[in-house]
Amino acid sequence: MNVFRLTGDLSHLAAIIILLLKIWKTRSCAGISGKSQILFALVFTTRYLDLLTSFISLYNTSMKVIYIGCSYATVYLIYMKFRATYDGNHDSFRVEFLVVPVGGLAVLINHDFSPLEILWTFSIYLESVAILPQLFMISKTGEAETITTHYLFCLGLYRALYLFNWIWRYYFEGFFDMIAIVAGVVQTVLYCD
Amino acid sequence: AEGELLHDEL
Repeated sequence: MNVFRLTGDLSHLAAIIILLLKIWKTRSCAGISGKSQILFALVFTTRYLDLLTSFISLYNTSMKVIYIGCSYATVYLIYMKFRATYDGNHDSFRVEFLVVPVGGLAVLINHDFSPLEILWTFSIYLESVAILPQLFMISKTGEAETITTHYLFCLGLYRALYLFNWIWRYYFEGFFDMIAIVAGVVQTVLYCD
Repeated sequence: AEGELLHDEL
């Protein structure tokens, strides 16, 4: 654990909670892409299946459970509790155009051809593009609310901090995960937009 | 498990 990774994780957590609180407090999910949130729930679910197979640390386990829980809570608020405020007409990105190629890529390029590892790879690739429905929605409606901008900023910051984390880990631990790094760079570039 | 990759990041 280094300072970049910790602040990256906390920034990620802040983004998730900012979005959840915004929807809860305003009783509205206007301007939020439900499709992006479903993709993030899918990302966390497929990535954290190792909760069932390996224990890394209490921190690691708790954060995973919190991320999964919050992402499902967000999806629930958008599609169930406050679905009357969900702007489905503007959330028209075709997610199959992301999920299918990303699934194919995960099968082709991975560290190990095993179910858990392919799902982990799938989640890494999917996370890098999961925000596209949200960006697409903003481009259609023309304007993002301030709080949505804060959410996007925290998510982008999280990825940028993880890049510094990987540079740190490469120098001090010799750690190098090509799949995570390439996907992380793609993701960071998308958020710069 | 043995031979399994361990992903320690979130």
